[in-house]
Amino acid sequence: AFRKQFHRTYEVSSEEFSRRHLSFQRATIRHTYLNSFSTETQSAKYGINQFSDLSQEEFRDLYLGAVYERAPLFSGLSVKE
Amino acid sequence: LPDKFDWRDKAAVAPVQDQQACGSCWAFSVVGAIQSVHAIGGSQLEQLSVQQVVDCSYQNAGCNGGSTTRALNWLKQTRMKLVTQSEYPYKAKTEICHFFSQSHSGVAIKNFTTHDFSGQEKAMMGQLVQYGPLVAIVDAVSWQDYLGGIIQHHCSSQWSNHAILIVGYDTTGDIPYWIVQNSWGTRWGNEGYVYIKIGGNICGIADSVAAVFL
Repeated sequence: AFRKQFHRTYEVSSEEFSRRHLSFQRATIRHTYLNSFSTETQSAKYGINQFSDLSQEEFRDLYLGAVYERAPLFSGLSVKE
Repeated sequence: LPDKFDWRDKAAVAPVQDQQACGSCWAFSVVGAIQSVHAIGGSQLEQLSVQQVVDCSYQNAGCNGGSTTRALNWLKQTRMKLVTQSEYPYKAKTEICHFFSQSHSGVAIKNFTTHDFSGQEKAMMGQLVQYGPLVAIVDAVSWQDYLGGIIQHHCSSQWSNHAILIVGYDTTGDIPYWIVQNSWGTRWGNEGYVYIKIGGNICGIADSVAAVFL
């Protein structure tokens, strides 16, 4: 169902399928943990999405491309502002 | 400050885009802020070229990642005019910088500010209302699994790795939150948006926040 929903083309018998399947299983374990923190209706929900068959390393490498640079602390508005 | 504010209500925010498998979030957030501030200034909202920033901001590494501060600094110092997305379309890979003539129309920035608003998110709300959508850097590791709702846990400050665009906030409910546009397409999160609790510098959203001026 996941492959169909997110248009994945890898075959069930392939090496890639095995790898993706493992990442997917690990994602479902993560979801249980992440969802265990809050019960309020507005709280964030975690579950299966288009990134669920990526390992966490792959996800970081492909999608998290920002370099943090320290910024000066905001010192309040000037009198003019 | 109003209890609730959203630049989308003023038709100043372009649709959610998809960076695909390319670490170009830094370029999407910077270009998103510029096109919004351009529209707030009275121009028609138009999508500007992310690929131009990916290819030409030489101090950054294109799809291998970059810094929003460096990109804004480069835009300010070179006075590079951003052309439209249709003139320089997004390819999700780093390519050779394509130059346009000086007479070619485009949008350049005059200045920008970057501040750490940790502990001062109310002042950050003021900046959003006053200047337009804000560029911010967050820790988005747990966003791999995000489906929707207001994020209150599972991410750190000072370990930022992803650039986003803050377009509004809402303090009317039990949990006040930032309205954040991401660049992972509309199938992710709340139709491409993520909500982050205001206060406590959740995900490091207040660590490095930039406003642009045209």
